[in-house]
Amino acid sequence: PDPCHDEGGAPRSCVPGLVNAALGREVRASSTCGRPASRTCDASDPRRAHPAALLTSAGAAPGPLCWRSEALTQSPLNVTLTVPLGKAFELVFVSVRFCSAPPAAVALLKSQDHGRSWAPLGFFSARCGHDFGRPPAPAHGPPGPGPEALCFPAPQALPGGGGLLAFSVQDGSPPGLDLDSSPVLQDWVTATDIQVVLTRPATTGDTWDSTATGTYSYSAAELQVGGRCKCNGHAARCRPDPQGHLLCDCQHGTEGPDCSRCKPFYCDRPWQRATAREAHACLACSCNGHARRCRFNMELFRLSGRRSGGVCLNCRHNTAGRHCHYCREGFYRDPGRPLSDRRACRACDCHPVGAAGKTCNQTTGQCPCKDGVAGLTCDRCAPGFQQSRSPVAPCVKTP
Amino acid sequence: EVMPTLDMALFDWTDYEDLKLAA
Repeated sequence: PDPCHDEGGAPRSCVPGLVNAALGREVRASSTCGRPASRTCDASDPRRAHPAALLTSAGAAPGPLCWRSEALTQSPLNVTLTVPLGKAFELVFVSVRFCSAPPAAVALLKSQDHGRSWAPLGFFSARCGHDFGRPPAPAHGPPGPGPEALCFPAPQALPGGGGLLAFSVQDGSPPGLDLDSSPVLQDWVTATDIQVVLTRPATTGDTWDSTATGTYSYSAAELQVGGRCKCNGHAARCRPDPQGHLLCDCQHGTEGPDCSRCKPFYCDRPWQRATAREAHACLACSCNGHARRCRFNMELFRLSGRRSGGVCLNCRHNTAGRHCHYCREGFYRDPGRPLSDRRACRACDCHPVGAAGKTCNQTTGQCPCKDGVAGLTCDRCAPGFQQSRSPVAPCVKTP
Repeated sequence: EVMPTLDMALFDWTDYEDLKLAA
């Protein structure tokens, strides 16, 4: 079954499945051990390297399982992990599995413009005021009205020495917001890139501060970004193009990486995101097969009761009008052919001498005849008239 | 009654050369 159309072929909202958007993506780490090589880490030796690629390879690479930062000795001890997702996704969760005791403070950021600007999604620390200058998150989520980046407890330490940071986009969103109807929630969950900033390493208790001395490092095995490829309800899957860029497989007359605009000929009404109730498919302009391009006119759309605003451009086959639905001057409708026929409009063919003009009646094809002249094209004298020698008055009354 | 079509050869174009060209 086609998830984007019902059994009758009518469009319906469709979304790609939930995936780990970070899987196979190239992670950039601001610090990775092994350059220069140490006893336990050598970037040039695959058996002893701890590259950031391990975070998104799902254990596919041989050798060590964990990425590791350099040994950090001086404040600030920030290390940043950046994952470009390749295109816009609608986030569901972000998780980081740490190989050693988890950091005491982490900031989670997102970009919606491929890394040009960043906005926080959440902060994680037992000392929110100290680390981020923010109060701890209220027990029942943000007071609203919109989602916001809150400061949550520090990543959880797991038995055996590892740790886990788990963030759900719902954690920053007030209850009751619906993705279909809330543009602010749509904006909140949308990201093209994710950044995890490890700002304070694990220490014994809360005693660490900027004057502390020692050697610290971060280590993590997996970074997951759970989400759906963002297609605005107009595609059920995303696929890589020949250059490897991920694109929505757009339906409903839409196009673009996120199906966020109508295809050129599908502009009879404005683009809209699909909802569970209404697919809001882009509609093709009605040009009776005589035009390849059209443009949207908001004034006409309003006047039509928000039903149709498309205006056909460059009507061909001698047609004219907003929908190429009548014949242009000098042509008339052939009643024997449907309006969509290439030859639906016939030339008037008014007689050069018998007709008083070149434009015929667009419905009947009747040319305007001079006095005493008859026929559809004014090519003969009416009964009771005979041809004269004057081209100005070609027919005169029969004596 | 079907009337014959206008016969262009019967017209005297002497004073209407421009009309002849247009035709």
